[in-house]
Amino acid sequence: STTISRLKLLDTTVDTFLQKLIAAGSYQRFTDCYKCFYQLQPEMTQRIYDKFMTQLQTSVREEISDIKAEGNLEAVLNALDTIAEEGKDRKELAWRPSGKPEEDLRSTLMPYFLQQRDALQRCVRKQEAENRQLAGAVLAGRRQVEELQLQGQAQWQAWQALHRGQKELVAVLRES
Amino acid sequence: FDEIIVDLATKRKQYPRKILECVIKIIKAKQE
Amino acid sequence: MSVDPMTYEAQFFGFTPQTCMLRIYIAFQDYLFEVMQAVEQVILKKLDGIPNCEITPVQIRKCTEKFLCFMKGRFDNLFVKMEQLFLQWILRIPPNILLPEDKSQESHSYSEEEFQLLQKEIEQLQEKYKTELCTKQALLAELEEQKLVQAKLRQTLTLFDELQNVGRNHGTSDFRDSFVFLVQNSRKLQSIRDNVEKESKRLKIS
Repeated sequence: STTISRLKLLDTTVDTFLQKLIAAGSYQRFTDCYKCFYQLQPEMTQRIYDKFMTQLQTSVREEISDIKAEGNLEAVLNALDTIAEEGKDRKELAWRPSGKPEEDLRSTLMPYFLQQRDALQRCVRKQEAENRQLAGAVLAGRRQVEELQLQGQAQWQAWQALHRGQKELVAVLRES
Repeated sequence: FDEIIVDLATKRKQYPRKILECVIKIIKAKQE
Repeated sequence: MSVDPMTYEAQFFGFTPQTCMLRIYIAFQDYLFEVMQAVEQVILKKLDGIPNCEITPVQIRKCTEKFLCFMKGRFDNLFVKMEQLFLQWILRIPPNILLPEDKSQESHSYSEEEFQLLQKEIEQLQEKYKTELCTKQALLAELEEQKLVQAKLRQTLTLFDELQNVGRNHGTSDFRDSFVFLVQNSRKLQSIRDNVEKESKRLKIS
């Protein structure tokens, strides 16, 4: 249950590899192979063997450090630990690229197009509501104009009648 | 083969974001 | 056996795990060979310093090959195990894990039809929005026009009112009534005048 960090796992794996490699290349084995020299110079053989093992380990560890630095492995592996930790409760297989870029891209873009559609729907609804109000104002304005026209009409007719009356009067007066 | 994989993977990582940035710019421009 | 190119890992690491392992393998192997070579050089040098030494360089080379062959065998075995560990547990994106840049794939995968449908819907909404905007312009234009017309009509009505007021200011409350009154009065005056004329004729005659 205890999740070991990938970086630690890497170091442990390399350490184990080295330990086993050194265990395989034991001093016993070394002296068996270099028997003639060992019999001639046992102390020297021990020193050469020790130096051999130390150098091998040093070189391997330096290589691993170089690779860690080059690939920025420390940060990358820690980041992967975090990502894996966040997703650890998920049981089913996660999505993987389908090999069809347009298909994969669709899912990337869709949320934004859906947002655009929602935004457009809001704009349309807002504009429709505003236009309904404006339409109401226009209808009221039309009624108002009609009202004013009728008033003007009525006044005009009254003056017309007056004018006709005036003519009659003149006619009457002229007669007399 | 390895280079092809790395090249493909790099594109998979970067292109969706780049395309998305363009699409978002287009959407914003249309809205404006 | 199909090779797993581990492209998803390459997307995350920026290199393929197999290449990484190959790089490690070659480096480790080189070191093994280098150190072995150094060991052999040191031994040969030591032997040079020993007078009447019977051990020949060829013998030492054989010893080196024997030891190296064994070490290389063990090295390869161990490396295979280490590689498996690396590829399985360290340089691998767990199958249930999605990389952050692919988060959008998590929600829902959309079909081509859904995508086209949404594009169509967006276009229709854009057209609809444009229509609504045109409608708004037209309504605003009419409202402006109505304002002008209403102002004109009110101006006319004001004119009529002012005329009315003129009458009122000169004692006639309502023009029309006063006009009717005027006409009636003038008719009365006419009939009085007619009467007067008749009376005077009668008086002349008598």
